[in-house]
Amino acid sequence: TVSKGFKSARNYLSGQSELTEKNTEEALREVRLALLEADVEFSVVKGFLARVKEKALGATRAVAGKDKQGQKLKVGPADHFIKICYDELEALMGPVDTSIRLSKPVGSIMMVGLQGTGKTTTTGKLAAYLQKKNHRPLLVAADIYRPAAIEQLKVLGNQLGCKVYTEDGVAPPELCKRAHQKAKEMQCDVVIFDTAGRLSIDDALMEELEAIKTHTKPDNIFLVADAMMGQDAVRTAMEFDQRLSIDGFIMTKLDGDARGGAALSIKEITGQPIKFLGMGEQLDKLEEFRPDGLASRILG
Amino acid sequence: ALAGKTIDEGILDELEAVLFTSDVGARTAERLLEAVKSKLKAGELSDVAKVQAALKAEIVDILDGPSHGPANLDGDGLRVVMIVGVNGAGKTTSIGKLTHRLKGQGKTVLLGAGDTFRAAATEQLEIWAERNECPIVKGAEGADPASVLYDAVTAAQSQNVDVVLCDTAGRLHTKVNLMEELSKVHRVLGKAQEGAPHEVWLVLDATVGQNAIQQAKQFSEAVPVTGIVLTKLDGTAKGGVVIGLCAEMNIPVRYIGVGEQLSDLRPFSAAGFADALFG
Ligand SMILES: Nc1nc2c(ncn2[C@@H]2O[C@H](COP(=O)(O)OP(=O)(O)OP(=O)(O)O)[C@@H](O)[C@H]2O)c(=O)[nH]1
Ligand SMILES: Nc1nc2c(ncn2[C@@H]2O[C@H](COP(=O)(O)OP(=O)(O)OP(=O)(O)O)[C@@H](O)[C@H]2O)c(=O)[nH]1
Ligand SMILES: [Mg+2]
Ligand SMILES: [Mg+2]
Repeated sequence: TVSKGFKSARNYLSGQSELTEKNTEEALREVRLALLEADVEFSVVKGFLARVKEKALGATRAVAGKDKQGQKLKVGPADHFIKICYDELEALMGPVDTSIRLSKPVGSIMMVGLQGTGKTTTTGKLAAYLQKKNHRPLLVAADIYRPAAIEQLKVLGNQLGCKVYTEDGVAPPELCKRAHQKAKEMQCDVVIFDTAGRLSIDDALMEELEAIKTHTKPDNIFLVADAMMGQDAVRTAMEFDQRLSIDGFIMTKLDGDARGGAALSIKEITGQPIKFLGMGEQLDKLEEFRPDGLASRILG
Repeated sequence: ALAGKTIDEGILDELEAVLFTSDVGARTAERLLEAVKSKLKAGELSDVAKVQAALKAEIVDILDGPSHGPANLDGDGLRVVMIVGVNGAGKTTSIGKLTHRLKGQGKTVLLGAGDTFRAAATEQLEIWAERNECPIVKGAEGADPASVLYDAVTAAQSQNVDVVLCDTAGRLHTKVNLMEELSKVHRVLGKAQEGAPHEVWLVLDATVGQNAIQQAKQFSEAVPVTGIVLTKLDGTAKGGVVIGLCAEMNIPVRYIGVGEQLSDLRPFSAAGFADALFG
């Protein structure tokens, strides 16, 4: 388990008097195992370890404070090393930016991602979140493929007393454009486009997303990613980001016990902020992102 | 890409990278590479192609390991299959595809809409029933899943159907009450039909990382998981975690999902899977 890896690193170092090239390498081996088991992507792990090593060996002796005689107290190498790992991870996760940019009179959010990650449910959650901030969201049923996808969004809209825009026989780019144009007369000030799940390597469907973007110029494009995702996080995030320029991402299903290393990978690749965390199936289970929770989860 | 190179430390590192990025996981990757290293030491592998072949052979060995024979869907009498898994894995869609496959084999199929919780879950399965022109038994929203699936089995008995496919709501394996609900459904199916469910298949998303191991363990504690359906292999994820899963839990992969349409389901081939890992 992850905590086992970090415990081993700490145990190994607690017998040492200071951090050296040799014992740092050994501790890093344990951390590498821990991060891989936490689903952090292979090349992201490499980069992380290189930076930790640099800080571990480059840092002057860490100082914990002064003792009664005013003498500086030195932090032990084990605690120092763990702290560097934790700080580096937190730094990678941040800076925190949970803002949603909304133009006037109608702001827009486009939800994208692989199949089954939680886009439709999160669309409902974002609508609930925005309603609490006195916005009037319009949910746009832009998934015209999945059986009963439109029905699913209508049910969520009903639960929230929120309007749902849908139109038969209209392709998603045109549908989203019309929804955006009609939002004001429908007394709504934010449109949220729920798109169909798709593979990042599906050219036709990725071009559909590009077309929706061209037609609607959304204020926010959020990548919705499953917290239990493995190594594929980097490939997927890279493709979505290169095609669409992701503004931020949302990690879902964090109410499970997945380590969530994919979050680190996606952040590293896109450089964009983690906006929200999905913490359950109900529409009130959306939290604004905070780095400390996710960092300690990945480190165990 | 590796063909024609001489064997050196770099080759093992390259193979390790392939394993890691395919979600094989550190421990299983180590076990696989150790087996190859010992063959190397014994001088059994003369070039890179042989090293890669040896690695594939180890993988096939593990995946073909589960000593279960074919799935228990043939023979006399009604067969009941319970489909379980975490949220969004592809359960409902896989049931739609499996129905198509079973009908192609001359079987009659009935669907049990056991997800009475999620928005439009029943409507979604209804569309798959329509596409397959097969009967479906559903309940009111919020109805007890066990009673809906009990009704599905009794309907199948009276209609002389060959196979009942029971859909259940997605659930995270960490939710104790939801896992208990699953155990209850399992018990109730056994009451509806002797020996039911004959198969309990865990649907796993190929994009999931090491958490798949936890999923398999926890679901197996709630219900006797007898097989895995590995979905979304048409994407870039390799699903390598099933290797360690098979090694540890002895559960066979029965089918793979390779798309969102009716015919996008294939029987699992260990050799095909090992090839795709290095493809
Ligand atoms: N436990 C948990 N389940 C979630 C969360 N978010 C979504 N889900 C569930 O995940 C499953 C998939 O959610 P959807 O909203 O249908 O996913 P989607 O991305 O719209 O799926 P496609 O449109 O098919 O790509 C459903 O069972 C949801 O209830 C979460 O944060 N926690
Ligand atoms: N590309 C691809 N998509 C798949 C595959 N199997 C399922 N999907 C898609 O994954 C998404 C989720 O599928 P569902 O069948 O709703 O998953 P589920 O497990 O029933 O979800 P819940 O009931 O909400 O837990 C849908 O968009 C499906 O079309 C597959 O093999 N390949
Ligand atoms: Mg959806
Ligand atoms: Mg389902």
